[in-house]
Amino acid sequence: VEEKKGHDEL
Amino acid sequence: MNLFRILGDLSHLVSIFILLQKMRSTRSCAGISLRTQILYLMVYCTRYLDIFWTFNASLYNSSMKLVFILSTAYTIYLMRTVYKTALDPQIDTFATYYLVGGAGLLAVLFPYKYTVYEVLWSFSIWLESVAILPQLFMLQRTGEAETITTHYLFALGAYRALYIPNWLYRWFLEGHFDPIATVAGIIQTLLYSDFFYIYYTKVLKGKKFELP
Repeated sequence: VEEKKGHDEL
Repeated sequence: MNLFRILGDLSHLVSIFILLQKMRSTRSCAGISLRTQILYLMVYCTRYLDIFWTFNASLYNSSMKLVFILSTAYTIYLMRTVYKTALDPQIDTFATYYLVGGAGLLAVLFPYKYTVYEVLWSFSIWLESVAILPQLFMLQRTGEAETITTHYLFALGAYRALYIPNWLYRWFLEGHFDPIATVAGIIQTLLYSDFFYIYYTKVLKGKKFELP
């Protein structure tokens, strides 16, 4: 399972 | 990155410039809620904390974050100095403590992870969803607004509304789903629905923004 990337939206 | 998100971010950026232009052209901040502006500054400062360590995310994100923090701080500075004679604390009275408290409670109850950054991020998302309420409340009390102020509110509301198709796009095409941002973003857009309706039926048809 790919670890959730950080928040990439504004 | 998709079209909806770009348009949403541009709409957000445009809204801030319209607000600054409104103050400059009318030489007044009449009709603008200082409370809403302060809530937005809290939103940006708590959400965009990561500019100090995520240089690798993207230049686009980092520069937008800086612009949002600095321009909102500048707006507040102008409202409290140059244009302070137009501030009306008798009208701008919405109980913002409840909004901050409610957002804080939701952030502590449902963060993605129990880290300071994640709890503050969640807080900022919930706070943003209701930060416009003091402004809308003020609008309701005065019953009318300058046209340029309604353009500002429309652009600001359109930003989160445009994020909704962005989230659908990402969910179906990228398998990316962010339940906190999505639920809060839908609430935020719903809060604008009355305003959008009057903006569409009056301002876009050349009439003055007046509440029925």
